[in-house]
Formats: sequence, C-alpha cells, structure tokens
Amino acid sequence: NPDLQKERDTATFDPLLLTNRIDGGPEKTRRRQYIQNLAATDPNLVHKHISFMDRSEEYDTAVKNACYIVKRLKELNITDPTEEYWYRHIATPHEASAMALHTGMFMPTVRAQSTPEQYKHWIPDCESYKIIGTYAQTEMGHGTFLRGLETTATYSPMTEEFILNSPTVSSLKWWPGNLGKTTNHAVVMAHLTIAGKNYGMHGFVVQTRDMDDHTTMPGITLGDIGPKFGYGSNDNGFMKLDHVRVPRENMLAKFAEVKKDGTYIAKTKNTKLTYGTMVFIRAMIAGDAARGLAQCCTIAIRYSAVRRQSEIKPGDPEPQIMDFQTQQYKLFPLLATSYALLFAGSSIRDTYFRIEKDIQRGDTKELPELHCLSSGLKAFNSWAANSGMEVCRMSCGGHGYSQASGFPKIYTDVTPACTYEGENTVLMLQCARFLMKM
Amino acid sequence: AEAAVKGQPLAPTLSYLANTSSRTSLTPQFNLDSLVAAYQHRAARLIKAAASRFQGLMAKGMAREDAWNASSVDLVRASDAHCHQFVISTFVSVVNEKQNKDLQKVLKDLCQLYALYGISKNSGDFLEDGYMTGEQIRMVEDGVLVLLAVIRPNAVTLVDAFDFNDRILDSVLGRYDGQVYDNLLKFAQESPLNDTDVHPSYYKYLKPLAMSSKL
Repeated sequence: NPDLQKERDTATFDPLLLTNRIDGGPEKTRRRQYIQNLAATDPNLVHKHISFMDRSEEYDTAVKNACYIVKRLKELNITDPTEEYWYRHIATPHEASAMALHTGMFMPTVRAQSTPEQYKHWIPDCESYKIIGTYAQTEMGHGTFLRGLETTATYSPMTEEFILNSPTVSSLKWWPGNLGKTTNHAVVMAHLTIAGKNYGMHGFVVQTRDMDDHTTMPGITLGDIGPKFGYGSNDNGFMKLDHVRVPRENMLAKFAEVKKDGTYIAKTKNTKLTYGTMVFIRAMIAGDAARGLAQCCTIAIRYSAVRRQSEIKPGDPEPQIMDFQTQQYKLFPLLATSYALLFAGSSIRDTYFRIEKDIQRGDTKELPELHCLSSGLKAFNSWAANSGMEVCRMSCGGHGYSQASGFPKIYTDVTPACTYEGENTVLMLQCARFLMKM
Repeated sequence: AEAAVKGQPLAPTLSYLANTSSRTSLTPQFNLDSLVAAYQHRAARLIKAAASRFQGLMAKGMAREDAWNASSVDLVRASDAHCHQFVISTFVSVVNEKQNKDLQKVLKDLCQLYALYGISKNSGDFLEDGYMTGEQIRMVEDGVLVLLAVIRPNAVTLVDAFDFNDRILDSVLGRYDGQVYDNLLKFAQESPLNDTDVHPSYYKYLKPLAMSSKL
C-alpha cells in the first residue's frame, strides 16, 4: 500500500533498533523471527478462520494443533521456555491451547511444590504428555479469596489417604482451563483437615481421567462450562469431587507434609510460598497485557494510515484518517502506553526471576515487595490494555466491529486477565496492604 | 506508610515515600526527572491519604477490618498511583539507557506523551494539594497536542517495531502490506452464509411467508 510505504520511508529512526531493544538484543530478534517463521510458514497449522467454526470444531482444531505443536517442538529441539512461547504464540495466535494449563500452571506447580521423590514420580510422565494436567483452584462460588474455598481434603490415618470432597454446588471447581475434556490430572487446591482441625489450603495431585480410555475416574464428575465471551477453543471445566480418595503421597509436600499418623509438619513459616505460581503468572500477565494492547495499536495505526475519509479542507482529497488530531489523540497515547507497559512488564518479569532464586533458597525477604508489585502491575496493565483495546477498535470505524479486524480475538484473549489469577480490584487492595505497611 | 512515618527503612520501589517535594518543577521542556517526581509525589500523597483515612477510622473506634473496607476506594487509588509511577520510572530508565540518538529521541517523545497524557487525565490528583497549578495543567495539555504532531511521522514505524507477524495479528485491517480492501472481500467470501446463492432459510421461512401473505 503506497500510503503505508510512504510512512515507512519517512520515519526518523531505524525500527530494527527498537525491535532489538524490546527483544533484548539483535541475536534474540533474529532467533525469535527464525522460530516464529517456522510456525508462520507451516502448512500443518493452516485452518479456516475460527470465527467461521462452531464450538466443537474450534476445540477439535485446538487439540489437533496442541498435539502437533508438542511433536514439532520436539523435532525442532526447541526446549527454552521463551522460545516455546514464541512458537506457540504464532502457531495458535490468541487461540487458547489445549496444553496451556499443563505447561503453564500444572507442571510449574508440581515442579515448585514437590519433594524430590514426588518430582521423580510425576514430572517424567508430565514431560512425555502421558499425564496432562491443569490447576483447579477457583470454585463456582469462590475466586480470589482462597480461604473462602470450600473443597476439603480430609486425612484418614487408617487408610493413609486424603478424601477430597465438594460439599456444595458452589464448591464445584469451575473455570480451570482444559479441565472439561482434555486433561487427566489436576492440582486441586483444598482445605486440609486432620482430626477435625483445618490446616489451610494445600495442593493435591488428583487423577481425573483413566489413563487408558480417558473416561472420568470414579467419584469425579467433569464437564465443559459452556460458551464464554471468547476462548471457544478452551474446554474450561467444572469438577465435582464426591469423597475421592488419593494416596498420602499426592499432597504436594515441599513446604508442608502430613506423616502417616496424621502429624502435620510445616517446613516453612512463610505460607505465601504456596502462592509462588500465582506470583509468577501475574508477573507474566503484565507483559502479555502490554503485548495485546500493542497488537491492537498496530492494527489501528496501520489502518489509520491506509484509510482515507472525509476532508480537512473543503475540496481537498480525502486525507489519511491518522491526520485528524482526534484520531491521533485516541491512538498515540495508547501507542506510548504500549511501550510503557511493555517495559514495565519486562522489568517485573526480570525482578521475579532474580528474586525467585532467593525464594528457592529460603530467603523470602523481598517476597512481600514482589507480591505487591506483581499484583498491582498485573491489574494496572490489564486494565489499561482492556480499555485501550476498545479505543483501538472504535478508532477503526465499522470495520473494527468485524472479526476480520482481529480485535475480537485479541480482546477476548487479553481482557480475561482483568479477572483471572486474581480480580483486579482485589489485587490492588493486596498491593495496598504492603503500601500501608511501608 | 507506617514505616515511612516512623523513619524506618523502605523497600527499594517505595523509597520515594521519604523524599517528595511539595511543588512541581515542571517546565514546558517536560524534563523526564520532573515528570517522575510528579508521579512519585502523587503516589506518595495518595498512599498517605489512604493511610490517614484508614488510621483515622480506627482512631474513631472502628474495627481494623471495617476501617480497611471503608478506605478501600482510596486504597485502590493509591495502588494504582504507585503502579503508575513505577511504569513511568521504568520507561524513563529505558529512555536514559545508552543508545542510538534517533531512537532515544523517539522514545523520549513517547515517554513524555505517556506521562503528560496521564497527568491531563488525572489532573485532579495533581491539583488537589497545590502541587500543580491550573496553568501548569493547561501547559501539560498543550504539551500532549504538540507531541501528537511530533509522533505522527513515526507512528507506523513505531508499531512496525513491535514486529508482530501478520499471523499473530490475524487482522485484515492491520496487515503489514496494507492490502485491506481486497482481503476484506476475501474474508467475507469465506462466510458460510455465502456457500450457496440462496440460503435454505429462504425455502423454510421466507417463501412460505410470502405465499401466505398473498392469501
């Protein structure tokens, strides 16, 4: 398009330098582009647009793609998590993956909260995808406030088992990604009870489906929660546990353990360590939200260069809509916001990786500050992205409302971040707790 | 807030609580340090205001938990302002990195726009305690409009620099090659409603309706 070309020809800086800064250096840019190109040009990943699919077709395509990606990543020997992220995001752009919770929540939780014996027991099967897991915390009637969860895990010293139970309808696990149809295991968060005493929230590895025929295990009821605002490809699920027995060894025991006789042993005084996965995910969401807004800005600004409309002076040709000050006022602050949020997202991610090493060594001094900032920034960035994406959509006139614009797909992928992994207002109040202390 | 009042050591990301001035030094050049200072002042003030309300309610005999709930609107505002100053501070540190001069200039323009736009949208927060004057807010709003024109020639290149592959955007409007209109038509032709010229619903509903209305 000549208008777009003219814009590129008259820029005052080299965009590659900025791309390198975002990626973290020229070599990383080249590597990212190489990996993303492998997915972008792969005919096995081509399918009709998801907006022309029905729900079942969309889920089927997602499972097919997820399995293909697992095999392809192995063939390509791509094992670095960042490189996997690059590949997946272009292979199935803004389409929820059937393996997302397995790789993004289940495995990190099991890795971080297992004893060495538990690690050896589960992780090899997780890595070979014999076990495909999810993370079941949220319940139909309970979300961010963990102590309000109703699911119980009662220890029986007689049989050396935990009995997991959903006592009410509102206690049904609700929303976990890939729980409905795809996964065969879950980390279930439940209140540990021993001899009538409540020891608070703990994670339990529960087998949800048979390893041979994938049927639901006895005592467990599983299903898909139905269509949502977006995420049609994700079988967000519900689960009812009817006195399901799991062995004593299935409680994740890195930070606390139950002995055969029912003696509870806390291995750390800092109970917040069990929420480490959440802190990690929130730090990542801050960057994801920034990228979502940046993508919507990309669409709206390119289109504003291509689209010509109306006239500024009577009789003149129709100008590019980007020449209207009102259009600039809508979009350029959001462009600036995208960069601001991207840099902040990178900063909190780097801080997490720095502090995480200390936490694993038992040094939790900086954990409250990280918890404050990751909670606050997750909320700040996802709110800003949510409202900004809508402005981008509306700056593209009627075409912004079409699925062809790309906005609905990005919007419905990014905007749930305002409510998942901690509702934003609640997270801001968690941040405020630390601010008041300081 | 409690630690700051007692003069105790503060977490690194909150060290600003101990040193904010009462008046802005903002000039029409919109120096980045003075923009950071403005946001830190706003955050510190809102954090202290939230703390003051919270502690004041407790001093009146309200239970801690009830006082927290009754202060929660202020508390969220305080957290939001804290995060905002963190985002600005981080952006400024990126602009100040050693780098290509042309790139640094563009990043500075964007950083200023982000900061000034935020002040104009939250002007009450900066005016309330006299940190800024109405005249300075007007200067900030003028600055936003000037920066829109400054950024205009680089806008497309700035989004190109994100380097999002067309497959990620999955957007006809945002295609890198700008071939919007031909591809809007191609997209429409994929619609299942276009599989046949006459849709079956015509025979099921529309035709019988037309027939019955003739009777």
